[in-house]
Amino acid sequence: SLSEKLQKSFRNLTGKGKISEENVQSALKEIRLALLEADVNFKVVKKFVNEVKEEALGQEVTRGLDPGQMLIKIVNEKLIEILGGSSPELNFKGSGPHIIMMVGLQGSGKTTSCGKLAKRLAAEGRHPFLVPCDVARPAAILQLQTVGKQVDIPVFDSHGIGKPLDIVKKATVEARNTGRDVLIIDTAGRLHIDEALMGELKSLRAFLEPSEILFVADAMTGQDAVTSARSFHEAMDITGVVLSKMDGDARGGAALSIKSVTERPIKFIGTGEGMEGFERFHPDRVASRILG
Amino acid sequence: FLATRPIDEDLLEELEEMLIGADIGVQTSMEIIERVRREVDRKALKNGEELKEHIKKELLRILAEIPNKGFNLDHNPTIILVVGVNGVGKTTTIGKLANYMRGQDKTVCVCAADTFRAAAVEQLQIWAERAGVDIVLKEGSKDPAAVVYDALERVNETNADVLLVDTAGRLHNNPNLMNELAKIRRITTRDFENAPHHVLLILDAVTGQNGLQQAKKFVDKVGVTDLIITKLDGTAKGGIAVAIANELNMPIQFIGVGEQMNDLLPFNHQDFVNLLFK
Ligand SMILES: Nc1nc2c(ncn2[C@@H]2O[C@H](COP(=O)(O)OP(=O)(O)OP(=O)(O)O)[C@@H](O)[C@H]2O)c(=O)[nH]1
Ligand SMILES: Nc1nc2c(ncn2[C@@H]2O[C@H](COP(=O)(O)OP(=O)(O)OP(=O)(O)O)[C@@H](O)[C@H]2O)c(=O)[nH]1
Ligand SMILES: [Mg+2]
Ligand SMILES: [Mg+2]
Repeated sequence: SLSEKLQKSFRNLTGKGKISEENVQSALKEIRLALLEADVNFKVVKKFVNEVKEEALGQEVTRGLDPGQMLIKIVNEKLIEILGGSSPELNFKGSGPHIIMMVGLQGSGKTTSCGKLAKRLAAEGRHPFLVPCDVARPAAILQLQTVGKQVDIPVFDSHGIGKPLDIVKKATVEARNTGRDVLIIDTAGRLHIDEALMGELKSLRAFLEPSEILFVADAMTGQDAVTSARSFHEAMDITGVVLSKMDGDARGGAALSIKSVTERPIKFIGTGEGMEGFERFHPDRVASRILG
Repeated sequence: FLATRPIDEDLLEELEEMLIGADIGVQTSMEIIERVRREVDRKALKNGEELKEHIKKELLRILAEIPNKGFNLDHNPTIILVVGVNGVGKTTTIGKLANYMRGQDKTVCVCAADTFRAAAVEQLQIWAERAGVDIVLKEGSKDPAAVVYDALERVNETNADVLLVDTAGRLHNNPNLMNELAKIRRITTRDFENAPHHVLLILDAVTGQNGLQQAKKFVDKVGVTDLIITKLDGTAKGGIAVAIANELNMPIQFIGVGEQMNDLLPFNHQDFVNLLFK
């Protein structure tokens, strides 16, 4: 484990010593390695390790306290601070109906997360309405309709309309007419480098004026997490992140990468394929998972 | 600009970070740079450009050393199981493969053995239609084994050349789901000699180091024979495939480069390595 490795690198430092440039080098190397192996982006790791070094230097190693343990504490607290911090609550300010857009790369878990989110909001006493806007993927509309049935939430019938903008125009009318107070918009997966599709997403946002734009990302994403998250954020000004497939055994370094580069809160994690697999994000749990 | 850069510690560090940034993995990246450093010490490399070319050679060497029996479709019939974690592109890739094989004058049958996920069967149906191939599905069935049995029968009846079995996405750390997959594989061994002839692991190019763990578990449970990397039309480099290829000796047969039927290319080592450096 990382704590064992750090204790080893500080083996020679006991009693009244101070953490110095020299003796902290091998410990910092171990921290860098652990974070890279956990899939944190290398640029994020560089910045993180430098900040840890700043904080660690000059710290007194008092009798009885293990410098390795001190360093782990600094790293852990810093991780929690970066991962947490901002409010994970969904924004429902102002009068409804409120709109939540789900965006992200192909296959990240958007459609499934729409159902999970709808189920959660319904349990909170709201009246969600699922709106399928993926007209590209085969059977995507049917997929969301099926998911909607599983969670007993109404789904707008997008079949035969053809354009996402036309779909949302009709869906918002139907939502109002049927007393639905929050619309969850499922969008097609797309690459952040696809200008046309990112443009489509922007025009959807312009029309909808959503109170939440959630970037759904796969917990097993590697170094590319920074690139896609940054692009989606620059294009859409996302309000939060959903990290899916956390029931896997990926260390989840993507969480740190995405949080660092967007500074938007990770609001939920997906913990399974079923509709109950949806939890609030806990920075401390994910921090210890990243550290391994 | 690299040709003018002197080889110093900064450049080596930069190139190591580039490899890490491509998801090659820390250990592998460090090993490659270490080997390259020895060439530098021997004064064998004069500038940054030569250094980069040498690293590319290292990567090509790793990929070339993997035994590759090619993608043989002449087993009469050839039974192919398609597996992988959730959302990587299995169903879409099967559509592309079916089309590709038809282009090679093979009659293809696809089997909708994902009986779990919402609209999975309908999704494959649309792909089968697009590719112009036969599909075996079982309305209302929640048992993938039953659909596979039906598909094997159909292949026998119709003398199809290839059977592509679509399976539900599953996480490799879920023992029940992995056991289910092992059972599905066992069923495909029954009727035809040496089946399944290919077990294709589909891997998303954005996958980080967890991809190695995925591959190991799938190899252990269902004996993966080949790799397909999808979504290489994005910005992810798919470097984890190098680690998988290296550690598990697994050949990469195709890459997915888009969401349309023709967006499937046979794997080309040189193109892949060049992309890693873009
Ligand atoms: N184990 C697990 N699987 C998940 C989770 N979230 C989604 N999935 C699965 O991931 C796969 C992809 O999910 P989708 O909801 O279709 O993903 P998507 O982002 O809508 O995909 P596109 O619309 O094609 O971009 C499906 O097999 C889901 O069941 C999760 O939290 N855990
Ligand atoms: N850009 C791009 N998208 C791809 C590629 N391959 C698949 N996709 C997309 O990835 C998403 C998921 O594809 P699926 O075929 O449903 O993936 P799957 O592995 O069958 O998913 P599950 O059955 O839910 O586990 C879809 O939106 C596909 O269009 C590719 O090579 N490039
Ligand atoms: Mg979807
Ligand atoms: Mg599928």
